Amino acid sequence: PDSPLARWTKSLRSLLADQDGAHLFRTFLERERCEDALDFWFACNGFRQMDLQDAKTRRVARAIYKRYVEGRGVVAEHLRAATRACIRESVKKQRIELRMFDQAQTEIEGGLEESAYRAFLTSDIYLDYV
Amino acid sequence: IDSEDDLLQECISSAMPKKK
Repeated sequence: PDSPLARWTKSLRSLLADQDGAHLFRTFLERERCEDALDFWFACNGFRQMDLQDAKTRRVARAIYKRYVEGRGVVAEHLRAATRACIRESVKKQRIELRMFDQAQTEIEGGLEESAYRAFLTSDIYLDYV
Repeated sequence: IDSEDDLLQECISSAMPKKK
């Protein structure tokens, strides 16, 4: 009952907490060309663990913004305009906070949960593994 | 000095689940 597979079907979060689960889900997303959504989700988690005193943190915030928020990728497409604007302001004004991507992460997580996660659980990638 | 891409990759990897 507490096998990894049982956990994967419990929730998106429990799937992502498992190394094999996260890896398999990313393979599925690659096929759908939306693996950026997952990378962004992990980047937000990693960013929250950083140290504001570290000069690296500011550069990572800018890198996340440039890679996922500012362009026309799958993440930017799924974020609310207000959320993107808010992050843009923070980066431009160098108001870096560890929770500055939280809202965006919530929006992306919601999108993953509603579509990709459900599709994953009925995909051949998942079924073959099972 | 690390490129921003490297820093981003490092940030993503740090949050990935580790083998139990």
